[in-house]
Amino acid sequence: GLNAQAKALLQQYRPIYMSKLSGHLYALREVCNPTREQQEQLLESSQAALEKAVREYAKQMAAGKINRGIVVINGMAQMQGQSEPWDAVRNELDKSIAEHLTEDQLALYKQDARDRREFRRQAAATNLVSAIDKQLSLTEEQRDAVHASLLKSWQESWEVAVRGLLQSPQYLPQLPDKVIVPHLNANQKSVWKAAQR
Amino acid sequence: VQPFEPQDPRP
Repeated sequence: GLNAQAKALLQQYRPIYMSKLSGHLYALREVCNPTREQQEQLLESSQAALEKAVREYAKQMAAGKINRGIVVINGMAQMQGQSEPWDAVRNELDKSIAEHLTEDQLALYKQDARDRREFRRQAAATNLVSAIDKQLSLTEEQRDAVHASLLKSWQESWEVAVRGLLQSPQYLPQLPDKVIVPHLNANQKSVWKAAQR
Repeated sequence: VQPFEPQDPRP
């Protein structure tokens, strides 16, 4: 039983997540060359999880329970990130992959996931260094040192920080001082501290 | 992205 607003939200969100899921399944087909039957199993279970999660999300949103990144479930506030439909789809897909792929296919899949993560990390670190460089005019040595320092203490959430670069050319991401400051000179330190406030 | 459709694997 969804009300009209929840139905409209479902219509709006379903194709977005379906398209994301399709992208993952195409990639998986390239990497693991699954049989038709395996593809059917993965599609079926992940699509069912998607439908369930998006319905729930639309329902909560229509009920006004999703606000400023916080969802209220049974009176308990939870971070929106944990209940976003995609997390549920991802979990089901991972489960289904572990269940239906052969060991060899699974090894290929895991290696590909590692490669992608590493590529994303490198690219995000490069973009963060570039943003810091625009504000602080780093030397080449400093750029290399900050890049290495970022990768050494990398946090997944910093990938999201890169999005800020699209919003504003003056953007400086919030990053821990201990990762950046040891590599700056006195002038750069004061600009950095001012920007982090 | 076109919806994913299962197909026969490459030979």
